[in-house]
Amino acid sequence: KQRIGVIGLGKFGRSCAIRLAELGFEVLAIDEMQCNVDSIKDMVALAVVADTTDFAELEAAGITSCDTVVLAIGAEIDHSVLTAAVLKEMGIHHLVARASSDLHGRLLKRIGADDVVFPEHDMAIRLANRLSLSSIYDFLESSPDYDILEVPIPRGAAGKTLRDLDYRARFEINVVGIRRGGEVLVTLHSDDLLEAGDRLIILGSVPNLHRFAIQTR
Amino acid sequence: KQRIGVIGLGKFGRSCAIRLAELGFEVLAIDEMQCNVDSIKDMVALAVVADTTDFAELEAAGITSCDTVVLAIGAEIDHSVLTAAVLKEMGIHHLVARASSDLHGRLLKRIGADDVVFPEHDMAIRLANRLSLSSIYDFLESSPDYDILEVPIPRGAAGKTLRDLDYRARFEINVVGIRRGGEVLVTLHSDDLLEAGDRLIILGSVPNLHRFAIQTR
Ligand SMILES: Nc1ncnc2c1ncn2[C@@H]1O[C@H](COP(=O)(O)OP(=O)(O)OP(=O)(O)O)[C@@H](O)[C@H]1O
Ligand SMILES: Nc1ncnc2c1ncn2[C@@H]1O[C@H](COP(=O)(O)OP(=O)(O)OP(=O)(O)O)[C@@H](O)[C@H]1O
Repeated sequence: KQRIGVIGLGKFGRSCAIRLAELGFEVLAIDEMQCNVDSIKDMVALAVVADTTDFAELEAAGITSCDTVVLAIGAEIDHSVLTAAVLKEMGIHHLVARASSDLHGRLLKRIGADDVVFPEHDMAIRLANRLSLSSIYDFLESSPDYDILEVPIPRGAAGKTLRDLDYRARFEINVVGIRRGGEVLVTLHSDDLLEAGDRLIILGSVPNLHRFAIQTR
Repeated sequence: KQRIGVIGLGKFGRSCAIRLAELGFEVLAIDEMQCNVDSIKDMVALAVVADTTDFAELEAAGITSCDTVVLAIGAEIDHSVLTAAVLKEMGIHHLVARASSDLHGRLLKRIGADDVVFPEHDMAIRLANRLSLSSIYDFLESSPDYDILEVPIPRGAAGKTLRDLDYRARFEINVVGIRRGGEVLVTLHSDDLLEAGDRLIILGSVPNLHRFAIQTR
C-alpha cells in the first residue's frame, strides 16, 4: 500500500487527502493547526500536527517514509516555499505542490517541485471551455440542419496540422474541439499537430458531415 | 457573439474571464476594486467597477444584457450570496457560481444558482485520481507480465452494473477506471451502471486480457 503525504489541510489539501485515502493510499496528513488535524484523523491513516518549515518537526512527523508528497499550502507562500525546500533536502522522490500565483509556481519549480497545480486557474479554464462547448450545443439544438460529430481522426491525419488538412475549405466543416486523452481541447491553433488517437469534434451541415465521413475514411 | 458576465476578478474569475474572451465570448468583467478592473480591461470586451450587491450599480454595469453570468466571489460569502440574489431578481438566465465551502454552495443553490463549482475540491479530486492512475502505471512498468488496456465496453454491457458483469471472476481482470465523456472515473462501485460509449480501463495478466478481448467481442 503506497504511502503518500499531504501537507496543508485547507480546502484543497483536505479534499485531496480524503480522496487519496478512498483510493487506497496510506495517507499521512499534516497541518500546523490542531483543529484541521482533528477533523481529518478518522479519514486517513495518520494525521499529525507539525510546523512543516521546521526540518526536525517534519522528520518527526514521518514524512520521509512517503515517496510522494502533496504540498497544499496556498496562501502562505513563504511557508509553502520553505516547506518545499525542506522536503527536497530530505530527498522526497515526487513533490506535487499547489501554487496560488504564477510567481509562487515559479518559486516552487525552482526549488524542485516535480509538478505544480493551480486549482483556481485550471478549474476556471475548464469552466470556460464547458460554457463554450455548451453554447455550441445550444446553437445546434436550434438548427436541425446542423449537427456535431465526434470522429476518430482520419487515416493519415496524425502528425499533420489543421492548416495542412484544411477541412474547413475542403468540406465546409468546423473543427470545434479535439478529444485527446481525458481532455477536450477547444482552443485550436492552425499549427497544432494532430496525434494518433485523437478524436475530432466537428460541426457542420448534415450533408457536409456525411461527405467528410465518407471521403476521409 | 454571445455575451457573458464575470463578477469577481480573483484568481478564478480573472482566469475565467480571460479564457472566455479567448474562446470568442463578449465578456463583461466586473469587480469592486479598480486595480482588478484595470489589469483586465485590455483582455475583455468591457471591464467595469461596481459593487455587485447593489441592484442599481449592477444594472448600470450592464449585466442584464448577459444571458450567462459567472459569479466568482469566493472569500466573501455574504457578498457572493447577496450578488446571486440580485442576479436572480434581475432574471439572469444561467448563473454559474463558485463556492468556497459546502455551506456556501448550498446557500447559492437555494438562491437559485444553476451550477455551483468548487475549484479547490474538484482539482484536489482530479489530482488524487491522477496520482492513483500513475501509481497503477508505475506498478505495470515493473511487471512485464501485466498490462493495462483501454477498450470499448463489450456488446451488451451498457445498462449493466460491474457486479452483473463480474469480469474479475470471469477473466481475472481488474476494471480500474471508466472513461466516460471527457473524464476518467476511478472510484468504481459495483452497482454503477455502464453507459453506451463508455470505455473500460482494465488491468490484468497479458493472457487474461487477451481472453477478455476475444470472449467479449
Ligand atoms: N508552516 C506550516 N506548517 C504546517 N501547515 C501549515 C503551515 N503553514 C500553513 N499551513 C497550513 O496550510 C493549510 C492551507 O493553507 P491555506 O491558507 O493556503 O489554505 P487556503 O488558502 O484556504 O487554500 P485552499 O484553497 O486549499 O483552501 C492551512 O490549514 C494551514 O494551517
Ligand atoms: N460586492 C462586491 N462587488 C464586486 N466585486 C466584489 C464584491 N465583493 C468581492 N468582490 C471581488 O471578488 C473578487 C474575488 O474575491 P475573492 O477574495 O473571493 O477571491 P479569492 O478568494 O482570491 O478567490 P480566487 O480563488 O478566485 O482567487 C475580489 O477581487 C473582490 O474584489
